[in-house]
Amino acid sequence: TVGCVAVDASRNLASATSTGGMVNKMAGRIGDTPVIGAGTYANALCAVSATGKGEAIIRHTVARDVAALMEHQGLTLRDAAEHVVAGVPRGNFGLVAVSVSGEISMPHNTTGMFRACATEGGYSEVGIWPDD
Amino acid sequence: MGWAIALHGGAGDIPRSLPPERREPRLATLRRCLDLGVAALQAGRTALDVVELVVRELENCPHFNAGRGSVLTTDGTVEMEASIMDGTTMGCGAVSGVSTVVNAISLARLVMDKTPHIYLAFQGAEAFARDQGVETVDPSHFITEENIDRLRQAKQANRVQIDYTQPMEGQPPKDDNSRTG
Repeated sequence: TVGCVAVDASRNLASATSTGGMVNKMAGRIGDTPVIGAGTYANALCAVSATGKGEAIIRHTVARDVAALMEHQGLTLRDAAEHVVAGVPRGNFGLVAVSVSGEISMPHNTTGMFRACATEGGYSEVGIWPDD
Repeated sequence: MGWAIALHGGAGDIPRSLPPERREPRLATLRRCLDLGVAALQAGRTALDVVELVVRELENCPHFNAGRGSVLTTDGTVEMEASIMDGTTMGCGAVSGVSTVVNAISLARLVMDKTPHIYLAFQGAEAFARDQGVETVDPSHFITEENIDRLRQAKQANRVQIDYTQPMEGQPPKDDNSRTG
C-alpha cells in the first residue's frame, strides 16, 4: 500500500492512499483503503494514510480516530497517532499523518514501514525500521 | 510551520536482512517521490494536487503494492483500490476492484470531483474510467513475476499476506486471524 499526506502553505490538508490489497486475498475483498475514515482521512486538523492489514484498520477506524482524538481530546498529532497505533494488536499496521501546523507523525506496530517525510523547516527523513 | 509532507510504501514484517537489491530501489523511489512532492509544494500546488501527484508516482513503481506491482488475488488477478480526501472541503472519492486503470488514485479523484458519490467499485468503476477517458491497459500490465511467485508461496502456506510479510511454511492454526485477514 502506498500513500501520501500533505499540508500546503495555505494550511489545506489532504490524504491519498492506493493499494493492491493483500497477497492471496479472495476476489471481491474490500480492504481499508477505499473506506473513508478507516485507512484514509483528512479534515481541518490533520490528514492520515494507513497501511497494513486492512481488516484491522477497518475495525479500529484508525484514520478517523487520529483526527477524533485531536478534535475531542485536544491531543497533539503525535500523541493521537501513537495512541491509535498502540491500540491495535502488534504487527498489523502503520500510518503517516500531518497536522495543519505542519507536525508529522509516522508510527507503526509492524517490524518496519517504508516511509519518508519533509517539512518547510528543512527536516527530512527516509526510513524503514523504527531506529532509522 | 508551513508545508509538510509524509508518504509510505507499505508496512509489514520487513526483515533487517532485506538485501540491498530489494531495499535500495524502494528507498530511491521514496526519495524521488518525496522530492517531487516537496517541489510541488514549494511551487504553490495545493495539498490535494500534491498527494495525487505523489501517489501516482508510487503507483507507477513496480516495487510497491499499488498500480503496477499490485499483489494478486487467489485467482491470480489484480483488484486495485484507492481513495483521496480533501480536508478543507471534506470531499472524498474512492474506487475498488479496478483492474485496468493505470492510476487508480486519479480515478478516485474524478469520483470526488465529477460525481455526486464517494465510492465506485468493480464494473461501475471501470465503466466510469472509460467515460472519463482515463488511461487503461490490459490487466497483465500490473502483474510482476515477483508477485506471481509471492502468490504461489502464499497458496502453499495457505496464508493471506500483508505487504512484505514473509510466507510461512505449513498450515496455520485454526485460530490464526491472519488466515482470513
